Parts: sequence; structure tokens; C-alpha cells
Amino acid sequence: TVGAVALDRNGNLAAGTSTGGMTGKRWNRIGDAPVIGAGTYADNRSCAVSATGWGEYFIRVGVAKAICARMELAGDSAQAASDAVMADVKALGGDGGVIVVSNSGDAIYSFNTSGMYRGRATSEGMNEVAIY
Amino acid sequence: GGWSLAIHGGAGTIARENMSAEDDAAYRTSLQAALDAGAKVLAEGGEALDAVEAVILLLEDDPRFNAGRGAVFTWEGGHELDASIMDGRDRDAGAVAGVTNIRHPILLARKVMTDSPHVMLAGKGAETFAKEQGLETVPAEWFGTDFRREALERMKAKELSALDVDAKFG
Repeated sequence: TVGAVALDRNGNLAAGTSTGGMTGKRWNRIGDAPVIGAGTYADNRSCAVSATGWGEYFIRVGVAKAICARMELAGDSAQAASDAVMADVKALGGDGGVIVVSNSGDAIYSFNTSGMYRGRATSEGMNEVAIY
Repeated sequence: GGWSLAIHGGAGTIARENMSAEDDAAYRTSLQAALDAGAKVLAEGGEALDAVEAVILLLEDDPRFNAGRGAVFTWEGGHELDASIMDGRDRDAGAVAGVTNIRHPILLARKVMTDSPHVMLAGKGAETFAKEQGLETVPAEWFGTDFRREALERMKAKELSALDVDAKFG
């Protein structure tokens, strides 16, 4: 799975995700990537989210929408909202991670796997990629 | 205003202890190229949607990642690709599921968002829509890599049920 989330200079957010699914999948299994609200979500009132991981759990938790909702309705930070929702995924037995950009420009990761290929950059000068 | 960008290339399929220095460098180079492509769009005043698209186009063509070229194999030995995109301005969204011959599923997802009244299209119908929209198609061989094929063969050799397969070999 690959994904990207962005905030542009006009304050607009967007999210995208693309995937080949899982090795050896059958029965036209569809993971979380194309399910809006699970693997992908963007709302200028809160944040943009793209996920990777065990899709069925992300669908059950509604990961991407849940993160945005916690930020909008409970006032959570992007990191706090993401960590809470990923903990929910883990509690059910799922694994994976999310990238999130908030409407205030925070660019964060949250994941419960040992590795997640990721990167982030901002107009403030941040520019980094990481694997583990 | 300022801009921000975050990207991911999946949760990783190579354990840290098994990743060579060359592999590590290659993954970081690919991620940096994708990050730079999106950052360039944003730094020049472009739209968030275009930055997201710029990142994913590169990663879909990069055989190191499980999307587009380099996608994992299904049980039957094919490829079924999914993608989605969403615009935070108005919560417009587009998604495709289970397409098999579209070089860039993210472009098709965006077309669903911008040029159809729907949010998600799947399978043959999505491919028909892609053809009508003039999107690039490729033969199945485009997506396959030895690394992914061997992963399927290793999995089948273990004679696991498909449920075990999905659970353990994502």
C-alpha cells in the first residue's frame, strides 16, 4: 500500500491511497484502501488520513474518519487522535499505521508495526524519510 | 500559508534484520523521490490533491511498493488493485476496487471523483469507465515482479487456508 496526505498553501487538505491488497487474496477481497472513512479520509475541518495495514480492522474501526472526528469534535491533536485510534485497532488484533496532516499543518505518523515506510516535508523545512 | 505533506509506502515486507544496506538505501531513495515530487507541487502553490497524486503516481510505478507495478499476487496469480482519493474542501471522494489493467489506479479514483456521480466503482465496470475516460491500460505482466511471485509461491507451499493467508501474509 502507498499513500499521501497534504495541506496546501490555501489551507485545503487531500488524501489518497493505492494498494495491491494482500498476497494470495481470494474472493475479490477488498481491503480498506478504497473504503472512504477506513483507509482514506480528508476534511478541511480537521485533517487528512491515509492508512496501511490489515484492512478488515481498519474498516471495522473506521480508522480514517475516527481520527478526523476525534480532532474535530473532541479537540484532540493529530498525534493523540491517531494514537488512540491505532490503539483501538491493536486492541482488536489488527496492525498497521496511518499518516496524518492536520489543518494546522502538523504532519504525523502513528503505527503499531515494526516497520512503516514513510516520509514527511513541510514549508517550515522538515524533510525526512524513514523505514523503521 | 504554509504547506505540509506526509507519505507512506506501506508497512514493509522485509524484516529489518533481513534488509541489506543496498535495500535500505533503495527504499529511502524511492521515498525521497516521491516526497520531493509532492513537496514541489505544494511549494509552488499547487493544490493538495495534485500533490497527493504526484506522490502516488511515482510509488505506483515503483516495483518496491505494493501498488501498481510491484503489486502482490492474488491466489489465482493475478493482480487486483484498489485506490481512493478525497478532497477535504467539500469531502468529494472517488475510489476504485479490484481493477486489473489500469496502470495508475489513483488516476482512475480521481476520475470517479471528478467525472462520475459515484464514489466507488469496482471490477469490470470500473475498467470500462477507465476506458471511456482514456486512462492508460497495461497488460498483467506490467504489475508482476519475481519478489512478489516468490512470496505467493512460498505462501502456497505452506498449504494454508485462504483465511490464514490473508491474516498472515499481508
